[in-house]
Amino acid sequence: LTGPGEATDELFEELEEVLIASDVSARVAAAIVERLRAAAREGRVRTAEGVRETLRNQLAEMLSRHKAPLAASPPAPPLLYLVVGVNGTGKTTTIAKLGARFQREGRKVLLAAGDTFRAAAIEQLQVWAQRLGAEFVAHQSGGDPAAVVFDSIGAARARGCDVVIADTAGRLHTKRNLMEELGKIVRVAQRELGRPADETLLVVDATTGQNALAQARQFHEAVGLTGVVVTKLDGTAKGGTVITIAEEVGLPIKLIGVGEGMEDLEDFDPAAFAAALVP
Amino acid sequence: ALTSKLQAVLRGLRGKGRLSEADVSSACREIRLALLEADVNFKVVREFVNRIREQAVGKEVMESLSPGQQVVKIVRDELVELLGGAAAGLELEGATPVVLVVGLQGGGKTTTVGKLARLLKRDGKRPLVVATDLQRAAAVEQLRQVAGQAGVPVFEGSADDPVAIVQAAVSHAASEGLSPVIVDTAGRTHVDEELMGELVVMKQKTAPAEVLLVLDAMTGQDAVNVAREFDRAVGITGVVLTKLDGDARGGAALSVRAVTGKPIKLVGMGEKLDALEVFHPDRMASRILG
Ligand SMILES: Nc1nc2c(ncn2[C@@H]2O[C@H](COP(=O)(O)OP(=O)(O)OP(=O)(O)O)[C@@H](O)[C@H]2O)c(=O)[nH]1
Ligand SMILES: Nc1nc2c(ncn2[C@@H]2O[C@H](COP(=O)(O)OP(=O)(O)OP(=O)(O)O)[C@@H](O)[C@H]2O)c(=O)[nH]1
Ligand SMILES: [Mg+2]
Ligand SMILES: [Mg+2]
Repeated sequence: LTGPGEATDELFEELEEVLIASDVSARVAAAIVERLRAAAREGRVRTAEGVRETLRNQLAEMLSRHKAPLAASPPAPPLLYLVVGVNGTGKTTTIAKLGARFQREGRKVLLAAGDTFRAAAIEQLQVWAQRLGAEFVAHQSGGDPAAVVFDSIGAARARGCDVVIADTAGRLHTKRNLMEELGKIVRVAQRELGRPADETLLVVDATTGQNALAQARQFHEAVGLTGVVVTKLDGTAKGGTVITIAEEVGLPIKLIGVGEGMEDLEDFDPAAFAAALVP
Repeated sequence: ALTSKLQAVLRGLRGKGRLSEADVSSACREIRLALLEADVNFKVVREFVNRIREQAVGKEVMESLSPGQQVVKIVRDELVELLGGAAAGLELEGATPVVLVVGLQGGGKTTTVGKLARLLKRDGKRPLVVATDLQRAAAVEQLRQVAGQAGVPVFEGSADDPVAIVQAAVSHAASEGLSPVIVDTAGRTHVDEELMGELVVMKQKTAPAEVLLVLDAMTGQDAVNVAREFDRAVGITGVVLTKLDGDARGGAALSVRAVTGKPIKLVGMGEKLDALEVFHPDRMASRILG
């Protein structure tokens, strides 16, 4: 006999659906809920609210396990952030938001137009640079993106910039030649900087389903990521794939995008994220 | 793949009697996992699996196909039927038909407008593309360049209201003998009341022949919410599924179809303007099943 506040079978099924509906993979959702069922069987948690609270803590713990702050103090200037990811996820906009954040901290920012492929990609970043009053480096459309990043590091040193944020073209991880091009950009940047980029951030769209895991795995394998940014969390998608990414690829989730304006960037907060997933 | 998982689960049944409820239940577990992994919405999966269960229980186990293959065939046939039998074309009747291209941020609308214009031009039409995204940085410039690549004219209004721009574009098209009028709109989330309201007004004032929802093939569980809300607000006439040149399984296609009943008309298969194809339900079914 169970009362309304008790941990019933329906509750565990409901919570598994909540996770799946948030794009946590079916496999990871089942494993998480199985641990909750075990905790209930062993009497470690007894009420429905207790189960929900345990789940939230479990999710927050999984997301905090690989937590790492954004690189902020390079051994020598400039700080270099590379921003990568598949098409349309919000890379260019995230770069503008990061630029605004650094400027609020009193740093001198340089934006590098490393997307030399897509129509009006350079113009798009240039508009943002103008809005921010930030330094801007670009070559001709169709030019070599590695050369743009190379030049941007030199320009930052010459102009006394504290941070360079380099944009790259959106690319599907399944396109081998494009992933090799990205590898070259990363190597050229490292050689010129004298150390790996201080951050190589993968931008993932919160509306993306299970493919986000393949994106994280393959971009990480190709160029070595230091963190993940999840964008478009101001929609209804919950971005649960980051739980799978944290669990299976071990990458820190560093930032979230919550809108299209330059202020709409927040630090990733595991507890808040877990609470939004399991109200 | 699903076939081998089902073979394992239904081993030892070949040529023996009928598929029992127990056999079908274990098969349904595998089918559910495969569809969820493919990003089909969990509620759509539940209804789909129940339909499969009804069709499969009591089915005579054949000699020619293994039980696993038999169940996969039931699933595949059901998927193909749900994804929409015959290819649905674009309805471009009337003097100056308007095609509104709408959807979430970053789904591929501007690129798709260019692809569509190029395709229609090859079909002998004289399309006009219209820039109404006044919000995104360099959005108009992007459409300008895309139109140039497609070899079609682009209309950039002087008004600061997207609806007024479309109305002006339609008069311009009518007087210049340009048709159809393909409207690129700003990306918006389905829960943004103001922007969804703007789309409702645009539909009312321009009476479009087509309202195409551009949806990224890698969209996950949220696809049902997006499709339902856009359809409820403006009534979509079809879907363009983009970025199908990646390895996303594309279960969003089934979700959208189940929730709106609207056809998937075209698929985006790359970044270049020639990468737009007709939707093939059978290929999509194979892809979703993995
Ligand atoms: N609602 C919302 N929209 C966003 C967010 N981040 C970016 N966008 C929008 O998503 C669309 C795509 O953003 P971009 O910055 O151009 O994306 P991208 O990854 O650089 O795209 P490509 O360079 O073409 O691969 C734009 O309309 C942005 O305004 C976010 O956090 N929330
Ligand atoms: N690989 C691939 N990329 C695509 C496809 N369609 C569009 N893209 C890319 O996706 C990104 C976003 O495309 P856009 O056309 O700017 O998307 P949008 O919906 O207009 O974006 P907003 O106006 O910001 O909402 C760009 O990098 C495009 O090149 C496709 O079918 N395949
Ligand atoms: Mg970009
Ligand atoms: Mg656009």
